[in-house]
Amino acid sequence: MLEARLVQGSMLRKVVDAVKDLVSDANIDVSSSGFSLQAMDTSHVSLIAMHLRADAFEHFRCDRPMSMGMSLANLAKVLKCAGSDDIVTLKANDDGDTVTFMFESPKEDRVSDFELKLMDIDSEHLGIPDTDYCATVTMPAGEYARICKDLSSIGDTVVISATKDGVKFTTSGDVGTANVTVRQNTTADKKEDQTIIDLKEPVALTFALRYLTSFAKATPLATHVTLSMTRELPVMVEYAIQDMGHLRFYLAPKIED
Amino acid sequence: GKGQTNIMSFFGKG
Repeated sequence: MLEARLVQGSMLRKVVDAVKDLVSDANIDVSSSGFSLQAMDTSHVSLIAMHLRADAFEHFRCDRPMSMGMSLANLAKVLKCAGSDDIVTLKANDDGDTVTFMFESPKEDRVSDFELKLMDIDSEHLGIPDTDYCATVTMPAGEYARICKDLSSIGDTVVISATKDGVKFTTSGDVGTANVTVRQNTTADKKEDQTIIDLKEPVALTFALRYLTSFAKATPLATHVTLSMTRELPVMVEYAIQDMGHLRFYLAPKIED
Repeated sequence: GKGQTNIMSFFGKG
């Protein structure tokens, strides 16, 4: 039996809205540690790894680990029916082929429940090694989203170069070329405006902008985004889910022939 | 696309 009650139900909807355009169907794995979702996009260029800790839930009961295959588009439709302040409770039987979502308004004057059919999805689980990144950039999530949007209008590939002066995003296309440099800013009075760069050694990597832009759909989740890079490895784009967990995107680099 | 690597070449089957 699975029963999990999330007071900030809107976080679930923000996570699903952030990933549903990249991954259509996915297994949501539940265990005593919480909820996890790991899935590649259809072209196997990017990987999503989400974890929501059990202690994020006001009530969490998971008698035995289970894997719930779902269409993320259908899950998004169901979560759209929840009020932004609703408490969301998930329930599923161990051998069940459905999962029930219950939405309760804060005043408990409105309760609704939606039952979603589960699917059999055979997804291979990838091992993500812990990496000691050369460069880690924590910047305002809105700033990152704007850079992706602006540069996407100029080119479809971006070189992200992290040096001691800052992080430079460069693209070029038929229109011309564009450079955006983001510098360390630890003195901003509002914490959410700060940009922190931790550089062990300079690194420059090339990526397809369309994936980085898609990751920015997670912007409503957090005030900051963290980009972690090491030469010749996928970049990790991470959004914290408040203090409940994280949503991580990994994107394989492009290498010049 | 040109020079795009596959994520699976970095993350083995776990």
